[in-house]
Amino acid sequence: MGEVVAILNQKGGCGKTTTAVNLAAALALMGKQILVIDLDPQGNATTAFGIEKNEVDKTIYTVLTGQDTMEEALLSTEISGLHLVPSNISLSGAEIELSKEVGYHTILDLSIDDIKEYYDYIFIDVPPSLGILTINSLMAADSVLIPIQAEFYALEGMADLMEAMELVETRLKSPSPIKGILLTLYDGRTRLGRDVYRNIKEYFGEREYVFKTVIPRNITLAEAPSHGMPCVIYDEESTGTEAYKKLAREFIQLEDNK
Amino acid sequence: MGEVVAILNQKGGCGKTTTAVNLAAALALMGKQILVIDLDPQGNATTAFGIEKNEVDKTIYTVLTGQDTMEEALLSTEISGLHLVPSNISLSGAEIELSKEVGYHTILDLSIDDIKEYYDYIFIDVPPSLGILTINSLMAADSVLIPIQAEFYALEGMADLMEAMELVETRLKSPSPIKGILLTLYDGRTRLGRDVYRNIKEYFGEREYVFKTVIPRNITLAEAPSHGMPCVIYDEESTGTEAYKKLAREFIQLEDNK
Ligand SMILES: Nc1ncnc2c1ncn2[C@@H]1O[C@H](COP(=O)(O)OP(=O)(O)OP(=O)(O)O)[C@@H](O)[C@H]1O
Ligand SMILES: Nc1ncnc2c1ncn2[C@@H]1O[C@H](COP(=O)(O)OP(=O)(O)OP(=O)(O)O)[C@@H](O)[C@H]1O
Ligand SMILES: [Mg+2]
Ligand SMILES: [Mg+2]
Repeated sequence: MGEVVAILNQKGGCGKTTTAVNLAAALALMGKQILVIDLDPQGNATTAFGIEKNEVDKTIYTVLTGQDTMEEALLSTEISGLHLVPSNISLSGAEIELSKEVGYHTILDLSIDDIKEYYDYIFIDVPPSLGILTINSLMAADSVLIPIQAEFYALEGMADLMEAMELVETRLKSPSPIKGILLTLYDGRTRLGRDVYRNIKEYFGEREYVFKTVIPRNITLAEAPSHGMPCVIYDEESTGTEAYKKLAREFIQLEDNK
Repeated sequence: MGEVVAILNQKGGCGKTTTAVNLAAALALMGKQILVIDLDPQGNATTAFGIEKNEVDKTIYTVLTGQDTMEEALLSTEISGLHLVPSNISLSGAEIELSKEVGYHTILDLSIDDIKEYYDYIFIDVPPSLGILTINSLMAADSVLIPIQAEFYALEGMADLMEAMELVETRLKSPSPIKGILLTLYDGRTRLGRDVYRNIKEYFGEREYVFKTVIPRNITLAEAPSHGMPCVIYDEESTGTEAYKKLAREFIQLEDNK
């Protein structure tokens, strides 16, 4: 039965989409059946898989508003075993529209139910906010992966994120344990990078798992989206690819240790 | 009469806060009277000026919900001539709360009216989304400054941003001309950086102004927030400081040329 993993952090630009896309692709290359749900109106995950976001007519927006099922909206990608539910700017009106529905925070969770059994993992790429789309992703998720950039603002936002997750857990009775904290865009040559990394390990301490794999800043990861494919496909030799493949192995390892 | 400038781009992590904070500070050092409104629930601009965001009780949230006026909520900072209206996570509930009010998109615009005359410039730091807070900032703004990172996803988001601005202009009759497009986090050594920069200039062509000042990637800009002060105060010699001071001069120049 597929595990739903939300990739989230309200801080913008910390590598959520890059992680959702490349971790999903690396796991698919290992033979896992994977679904990626693009829950961001920016539609970056959709573009990263080479899909023209403004030409699709069934998206996560039409699923959340009840026009299509998840099964109807999902698309296959160039990568065998990896499907995507696309998104585009039409989703940006959803927060207000959904807020008028009774029980609006479980809409995504319910729509995933029909297709969960077909996948080993379902990854949700979440927009940079703590609004309704993020709450929906927390309700639907079995676990959460938190990418964090080794910079000051990113560390500062952790307390707000933990609080929002705590609220969803206590008020909406839907705990989403943290699968792991992933350090991204890491540049070990800077004192800031090293300092924040040390702070992150201290902040989470024994309470949460911090992935041993660290994703370095690597230009190929930023170039791959313009070629419409994940970096792990675009350039097998790059250090970005190696890091996400290593993360995929560690991710699987966590499962085995359970 | 103060000009209201919204610093916005729905793409996360492209230097909105860093630009709002350092451009505002550089203009204050030139003797201008400046107000910064932190409209992001993350409260990064508040922290950047050394204010403990969770200890203030009057914020932009209490202003937008009618509990306080802008005048009551504004704080002075260490920089003479620069005031701040702080923000914190309490703002993240505002989007849904505001959406229930009639004429919710003009709430910020109306609350700025009483204090506009005391300042030369009022900068709004906008969260990474195209939701109600962003619409409010577009309604209140006399002009818009768009920071854009020289990366693929950032370029891809431009069409959505232009469309949202077009909608506010035609449907809500509140045009916000683009003051300029600012290239941030620029690394000219990478082909991606150079390619995207060229694309940005072609995309905007003669239609919009692209600032001649380019903000390079510079570690001091990322370190300054952890010391609670803008980089232009924290380290006068850094290339980040020089770039924002140059931007401030170009910004003033634009005014003079009008
Ligand atoms: N390890 C890395 N090395 C170099 N560039 C990276 C890396 N990870 C991400 N990037 C680039 O940094 C930018 C931000 O990453 P990304 O868009 O994945 O973050 P995000 O958290 O999804 O952003 P948003 O908050 O807007 O959704 C993108 O241009 C991406 O290509
Ligand atoms: N020119 C620069 N050189 C180096 N680091 C920078 C530069 N500009 C911004 N940064 C750092 O990059 C990160 C993103 O910048 P910032 O937070 O200002 O972007 P933002 O657009 O406001 O993000 P958000 O979308 O989350 O509001 C921050 O950690 C900041 O310190
Ligand atoms: Mg993203
Ligand atoms: Mg910001």
